Amino acid sequence: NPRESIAYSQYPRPADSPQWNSDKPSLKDIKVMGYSIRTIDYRYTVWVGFNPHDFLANFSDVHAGELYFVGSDPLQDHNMYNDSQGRDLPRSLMP
Amino acid sequence: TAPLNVLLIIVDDLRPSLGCYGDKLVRSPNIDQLASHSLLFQNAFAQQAVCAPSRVSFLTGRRPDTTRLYDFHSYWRVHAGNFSTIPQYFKENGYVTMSVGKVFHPGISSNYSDDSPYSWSIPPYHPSSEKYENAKVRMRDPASPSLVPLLKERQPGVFVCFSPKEFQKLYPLENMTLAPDPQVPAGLPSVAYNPWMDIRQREDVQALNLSVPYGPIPVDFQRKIRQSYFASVSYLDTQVGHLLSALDDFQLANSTIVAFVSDHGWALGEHGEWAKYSNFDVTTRVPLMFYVPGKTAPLPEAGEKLFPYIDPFDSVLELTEPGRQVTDLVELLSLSPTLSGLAGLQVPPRCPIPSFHVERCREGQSLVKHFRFQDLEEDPYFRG
Repeated sequence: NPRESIAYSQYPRPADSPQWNSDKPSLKDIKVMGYSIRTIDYRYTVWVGFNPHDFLANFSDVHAGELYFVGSDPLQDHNMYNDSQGRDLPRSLMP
Repeated sequence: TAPLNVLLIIVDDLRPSLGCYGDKLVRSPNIDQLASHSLLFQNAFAQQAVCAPSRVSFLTGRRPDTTRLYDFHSYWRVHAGNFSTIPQYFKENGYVTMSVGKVFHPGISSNYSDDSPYSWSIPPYHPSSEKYENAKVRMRDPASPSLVPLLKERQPGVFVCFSPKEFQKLYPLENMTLAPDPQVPAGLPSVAYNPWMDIRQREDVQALNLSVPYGPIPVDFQRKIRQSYFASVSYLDTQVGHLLSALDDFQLANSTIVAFVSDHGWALGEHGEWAKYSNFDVTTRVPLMFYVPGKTAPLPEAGEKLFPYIDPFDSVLELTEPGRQVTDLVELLSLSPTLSGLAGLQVPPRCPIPSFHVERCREGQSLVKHFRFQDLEEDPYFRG
């Protein structure tokens, strides 16, 4: 079962660019949420629009993405997301 | 057949820079000793790399999207749902539960009471030195005793004090390494970058006049920050050593589960970042290990010390044999069902979606299956 060896994390942001409250945005200021899934092989993160009033993420509103492969890039310095666009990850692995 | 005690050690901001995780530089002999008797998870990850959301998540067993706590400014029981916690579940099952120091993040996120009385049998204890946590200190000197009027505070069985500066001697600056990838990666989306604003506000960092948000910290200063972080880790290790040694002294090592975790990791210059506040592995990966008497290690014999204190200043530290390890990816969220299972309590059922109306359920997997060791099951000593 692929879900048995996956770890999810998330982080909120107030804007697409770094600003004074990017580290610790208050709920009302959260505009973007970065959702990550990790397997033993990769980390895939999508930064999507987030509504702090109804706590809903909009996965159609993708602001940015990250994709790192553990084998070739264990330190996560080479973002392959743009190279992977058009090739969706299996839906069963999405949060 | 008697219920096991549970000692849950939660460390703030600790990444797995520990000997038992393969770090050759850091001196952590007491935590390594615990690991040698434990099942250690090599790839454990927090659900959000900041204190209050992470702690509320793993203490309730729910993801931040369920606790609806992404910042520090709300109490989940009011804001999201009346979710039970790990200590509450144990308390309701006959345990006496006690909190020392920072278990829940202080403030409104735990109702200004560390979630008492829901979670705790007696009022949580806080050392008075805790109020200096955010006192005006320099970034590279967070451990000066001269800044802390109360160095030690005692309560029966409790020993808490600030990290003394002397531990920096374990890490001569000339031996300090830098992060292997100290540059902000070219392909990193700007939204993913954490500008480490809290670090920039420290007095000594302000004096560096760094450009915001991407200006790098000078190399010499990076070494000093890393030196102080590792010194803090070794200091913490001595505190863990004293605590575990007390288990031996009170002959509790054969009846106490010890779980050791951190709330999230910490970047030490990787990707040009410091502190936490991101989705990178360095900020989300955490140490996670469980000592279960008679399961992860043989029961100590009468008078045997399983956790003798080890001084990290000893010039020759014996290499500790690694214990059992799991490389599967796991989530900190699994702490709740795993502790329940190991203690013999019923593991809460999986949460429905949504689960705001359900007081007790789990969004993470129980890790108990990893504690079935075939070789042990075949060993008559262990079976006995």
